[in-house]
Amino acid sequence: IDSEDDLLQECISSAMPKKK
Amino acid sequence: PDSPLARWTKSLHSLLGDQDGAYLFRTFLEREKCVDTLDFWFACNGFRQMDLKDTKTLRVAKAIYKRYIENNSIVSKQLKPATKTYIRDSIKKQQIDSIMFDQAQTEIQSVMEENAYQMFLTSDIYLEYV
Repeated sequence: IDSEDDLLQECISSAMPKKK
Repeated sequence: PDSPLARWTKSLHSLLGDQDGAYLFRTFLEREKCVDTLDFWFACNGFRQMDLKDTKTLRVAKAIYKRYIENNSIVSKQLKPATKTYIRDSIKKQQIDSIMFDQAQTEIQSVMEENAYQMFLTSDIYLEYV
């Protein structure tokens, strides 16, 4: 099970803009 | 087409939609000790895209609440009490909704637009990049 911090980081990263 | 820099000055939204812009703004906020406001903003966007049927989603909602809202952090200080109460109650009742952080995100975004974003556009980090 992922830790809360990992889940939060994953959530933030998923919304960050990616290189085009 | 607009250059990235022209887009950055157009709006906070265009700045945050550009990878280099978002990272440079993040560096600036780290220096200003308010990077949590930006991370919260992105967390709200990420949360909105999560599947409500996934049990992970409730855990992420709780993690966002714990990290940014229930304490006396910079994000919490910039939110209206009613907004915080609404989120706290939703989590307590486990009534998770994709838009449950939208109001909070809007409030944080307004503060960023009025303060940090304006400061960023005149900061040496930005000017050196330009």
